[in-house]
Amino acid sequence: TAKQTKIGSFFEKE
Amino acid sequence: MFEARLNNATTLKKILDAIKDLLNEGTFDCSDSGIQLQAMDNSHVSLVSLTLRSDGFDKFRCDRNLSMGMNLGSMAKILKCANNDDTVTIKAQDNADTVTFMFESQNQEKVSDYEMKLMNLDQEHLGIPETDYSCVVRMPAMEFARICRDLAQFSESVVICCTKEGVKFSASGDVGSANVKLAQTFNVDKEEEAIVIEMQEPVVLTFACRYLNAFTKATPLSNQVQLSMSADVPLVVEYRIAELGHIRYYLAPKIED
Repeated sequence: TAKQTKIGSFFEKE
Repeated sequence: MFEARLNNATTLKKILDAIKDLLNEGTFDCSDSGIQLQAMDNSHVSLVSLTLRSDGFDKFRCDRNLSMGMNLGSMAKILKCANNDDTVTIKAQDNADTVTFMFESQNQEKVSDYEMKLMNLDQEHLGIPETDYSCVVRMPAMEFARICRDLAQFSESVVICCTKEGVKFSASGDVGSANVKLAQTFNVDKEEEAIVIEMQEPVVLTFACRYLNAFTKATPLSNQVQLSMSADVPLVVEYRIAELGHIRYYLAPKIED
């Protein structure tokens, strides 16, 4: 089964 | 002083419909270049990015940068009070804690205004880098909405496989499996019916259907939708808003454990 990733792990916080 | 006017309330109603299922609230950042909103959904799986350019408004004035945190459910209640062909003006004083929506009928005989309290939202802002995507697909927005709706019946997830031959959407679950293949179109009469695939490298990605279906609430804003994909990075689903801007949804992929 595929695990849902979080969007924050792909983009840097500003 | 901030003031932004659209001669037709329909566009603003459609924009709100496109974001209110994903977001309970959002901060509208206003500057002389226009209005921007960026917010993650409650579960932090997707990100909504809305850009409305100042030159797309029928009148736009923003003397000082202004961030207006709004409850989108409350905003929806207010916009319900506007007729589609009303002129809508959004107004706020500098440093105000309220925003006013004014609706004017075409014949100017009815003018209503609704004042809404603003919220102080402590939202994280994410920097989204410019990315060259492996595959970019443009297709009719209605077709994409139809596929997302159909495949959601079979599984919580949809697999998008893009090659130079075409794009395939697949879902499989207890009932069985479903595959929808779209080939690139050639010589279509109308540009809005075209399916165009720009591929550098083929990609296969898995996404949650419920978010894709939430994004398709933007379908009334645009004839076409653009999907941008690269391996192991968020999908970008973009709807252009004619002469005004765009709404982009970023969706984190599902990745094999």
